[in-house]
Amino acid sequence: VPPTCDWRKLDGVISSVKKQESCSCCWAMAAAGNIEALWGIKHRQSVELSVQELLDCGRCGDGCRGGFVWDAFITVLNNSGLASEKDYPFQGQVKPHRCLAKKHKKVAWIQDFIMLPDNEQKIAWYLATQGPITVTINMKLLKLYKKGVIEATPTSCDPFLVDHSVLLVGFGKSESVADRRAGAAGAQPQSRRSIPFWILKNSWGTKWGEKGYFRLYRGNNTCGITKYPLTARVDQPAKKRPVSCPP
Amino acid sequence: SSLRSQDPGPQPLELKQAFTLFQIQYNRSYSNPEEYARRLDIFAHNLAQAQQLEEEDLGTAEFGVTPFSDLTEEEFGRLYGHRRMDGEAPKVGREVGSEEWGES
Repeated sequence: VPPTCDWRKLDGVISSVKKQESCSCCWAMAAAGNIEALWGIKHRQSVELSVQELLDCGRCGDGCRGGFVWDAFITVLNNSGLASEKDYPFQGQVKPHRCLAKKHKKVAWIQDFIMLPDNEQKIAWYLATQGPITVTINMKLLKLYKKGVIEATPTSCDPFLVDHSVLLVGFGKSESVADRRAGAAGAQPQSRRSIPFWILKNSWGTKWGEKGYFRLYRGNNTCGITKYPLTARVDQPAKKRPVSCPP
Repeated sequence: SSLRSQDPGPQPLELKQAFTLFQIQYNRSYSNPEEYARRLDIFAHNLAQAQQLEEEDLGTAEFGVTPFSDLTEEEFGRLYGHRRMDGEAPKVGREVGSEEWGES
């Protein structure tokens, strides 16, 4: 695993930060962002995909009332791909029974999707070698977040109560900073340390957080980041050697 | 900037000024004086909570006025969460027979 990784630095991989408005469609935006990024990496072709298609055509009905990333991937598989955001734009509301998937040309598609292990080292390796993935976290601390690395405890951010899906786009380590923990414990205030972090793309517009992104501490399952790490697979699965059963 | 500089906490006039700035920055207006007063109360509560979050955070995070500073916890969860309804996310078994996570 490399020490740092930031897919935003590669042109054509990470699309612009989206804004959900009053539609609870983080799950669809995270899934679309995942496919866009993988498509950009594997095919060297930048795409912006239709979140509205995921909302209108999902099997669960009103996608603006919430949903799950795996349902978005199932919709993409069922519809043999996704239209572009330009052709099938985001409306911020769902039109029941108005799936327009067949009217528009597909610009990206997936082979399948997988859930990664709940291990931050393995997630970092996959992120660095394959591309961005979706994660679902407890969003409690995001409401009033402005900038910096969030380092929470299971008490301040319950890792089992995850309720918001976002796109994991990178990781790194902060410059050495004054240790808040040392100050709080009454230890030496000049104590310094660097903080490993994840970089995540949110869907609340660019006026929120660090231009639409935020950073979470990496290494202690902060806010449940390892609970549902999901990603689509955009390339063909590697051919496997046939196996034979012993006679 | 960091809320730590606002100690001992915004005074009523400062609070109203901060709220006015928030309204301008995020283009917020309220339909009547009662609604304005309610949102101002929520804003004040959120400012205090931001200060507490920053004190409790172990990293370098700063908390303060955001586009959601006039929303209650309940409103925020309903508008921005991914849950289809109240209750927990479905229990999805992680281990379906194999540690080989390359397999679907």
